[in-house]
Amino acid sequence: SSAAQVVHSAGRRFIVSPVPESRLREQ
Amino acid sequence: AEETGVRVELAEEDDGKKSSIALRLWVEDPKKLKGNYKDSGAIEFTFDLDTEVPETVAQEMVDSGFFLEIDVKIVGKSIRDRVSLIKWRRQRNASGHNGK
Repeated sequence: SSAAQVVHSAGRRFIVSPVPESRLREQ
Repeated sequence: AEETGVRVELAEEDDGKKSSIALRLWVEDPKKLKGNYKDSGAIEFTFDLDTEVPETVAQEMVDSGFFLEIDVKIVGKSIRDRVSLIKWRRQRNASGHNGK
């Protein structure tokens, strides 16, 4: 899935990607 | 670092020199937060270790709709914990280099 991006008004870019697979299995 | 339910990790190798570093943050234990973040993804962002403040990034994440205002403290603390660890490691590595 293509990573979604949000750029905050202050200029910082936030890139949303799936949570690292390895971490999900640990729960 | 005490478990806040929000996980912050390096999103790239830390060469110990550059001031801005990529981090990745995600909700590992949604129960510990007030908002509903069940299947929210991981958020990647760059953080300047020299000039920026973790709580500012947390607020920007709230502004951008990733978190509720009520959870801004937990998010800020989670970023602060990781940033302090990175800085501590850098100092320790730096002190290690000059022939200790």
